[in-house]
Amino acid sequence: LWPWPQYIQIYHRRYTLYPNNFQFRYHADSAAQAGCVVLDEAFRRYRNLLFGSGSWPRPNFARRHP
Amino acid sequence: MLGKNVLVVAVITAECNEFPNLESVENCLETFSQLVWKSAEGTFFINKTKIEDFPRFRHRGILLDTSRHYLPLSTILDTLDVMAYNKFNVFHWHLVDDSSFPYKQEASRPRDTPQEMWNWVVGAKALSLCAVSHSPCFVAEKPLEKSSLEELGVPGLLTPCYSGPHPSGTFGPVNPSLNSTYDFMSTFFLEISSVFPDFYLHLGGDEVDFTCWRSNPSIQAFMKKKGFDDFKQLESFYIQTLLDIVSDYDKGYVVWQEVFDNKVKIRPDTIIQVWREEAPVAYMKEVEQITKAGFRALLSAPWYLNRVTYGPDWKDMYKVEPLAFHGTTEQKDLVIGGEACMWGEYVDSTNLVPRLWPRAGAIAERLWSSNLTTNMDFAFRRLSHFRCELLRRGVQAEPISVGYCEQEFEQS
Repeated sequence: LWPWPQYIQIYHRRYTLYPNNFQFRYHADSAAQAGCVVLDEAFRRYRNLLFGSGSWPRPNFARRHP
Repeated sequence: MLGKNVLVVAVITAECNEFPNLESVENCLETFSQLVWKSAEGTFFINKTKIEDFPRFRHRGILLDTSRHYLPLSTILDTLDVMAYNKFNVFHWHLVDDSSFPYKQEASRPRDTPQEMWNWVVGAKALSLCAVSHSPCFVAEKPLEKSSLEELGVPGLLTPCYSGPHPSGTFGPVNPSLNSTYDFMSTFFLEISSVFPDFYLHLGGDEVDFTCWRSNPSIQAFMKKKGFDDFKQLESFYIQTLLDIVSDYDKGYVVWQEVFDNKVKIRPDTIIQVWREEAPVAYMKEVEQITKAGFRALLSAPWYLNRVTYGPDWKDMYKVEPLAFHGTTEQKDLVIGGEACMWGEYVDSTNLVPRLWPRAGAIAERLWSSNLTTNMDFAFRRLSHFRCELLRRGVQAEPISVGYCEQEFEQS
């Protein structure tokens, strides 16, 4: 991470993210909800930054190479 | 292997339609994006992680000192993006002109509009960045500086310089002895206030050269009338009048350290930017004196990115500790942050990115992270990796040492 956070603890447990299914969502108690332009735009930007703007086939684990 | 398909976001204050300010806290999406990694097979992963994060300093800025006609708006907007990746939150555009202005002003005038400035301010807003300018180009040059104002149609604004008893044909700083000067400045700052929503305006304060004022008989007469025997008193009179005008528009101001050094009377909420490394005193001493007088300080002196040296010069900037001065806890609380500076009007869209990034990131971490985050090896590994991440995002960031990024092979 850059810049380094004030407090961070990283665990070994890891999760897979599937770009096709991944969503940003507002918490029900969030002061901002869908339609908040600044956040909606940020979600769009960061989806592209995370996964790129194309489509993503599900990875084929059977064919994975070392 | 479990999947995670949702990032749930909760914000405490909406601020959807407001301009950001220094109290705005954000950047969680950036942190999240940096936690996601990709395996060699192309699968995206994220490790379980707990983070509590907040900035150490509220004001984390980039000061870009450049001719506006060297940088298209798209380059400025791209810079804002990379600032957000580094958690900078203030873009301070120190608009200047190169020496060909106004003789080649047709090169800049088509883009020289409030609308373009507004596009920039709105672009910054979308990224939760504050936009600060103290030389809005659509009106004029810096208020104090000898400039092209005469040619731009503000007659009488600049002081005519004299050679002996006759005008020399050249002009000096703004003429502080005329009421019309302050009428103009009032209009000037009204327009600035209408375009720049930030509470603070940067007023400069370092540009006065007394030589021309000293040569002018009407300035000498004004000095006599006011009872001034030192041109610093005239400078103080001028700057104080400007500050009063700005205050009338409910704006606060950031000034260069000279205003403090010259003992100009300023409002208690003034922010003083320390930009001189050694004079009149070492910059840390200056910060000590400013905070001792009860003013807030902004540090720039040790962070000149325009100085490019051989080798890993980011390390010196990374090592700077902004609170390493003698002072009380209250004094240290008055240091609100700093700005990385890219001085030099010659920076253009061909060299801005590699000069800025990732070296500016060293300053970003110093201003964001805990004072205990100082390990150079740890920083080097992360900054090298972050440079690769910037490349992946399309930013042509310079290497900080020998080595390579996978992204460079992918691109070739």
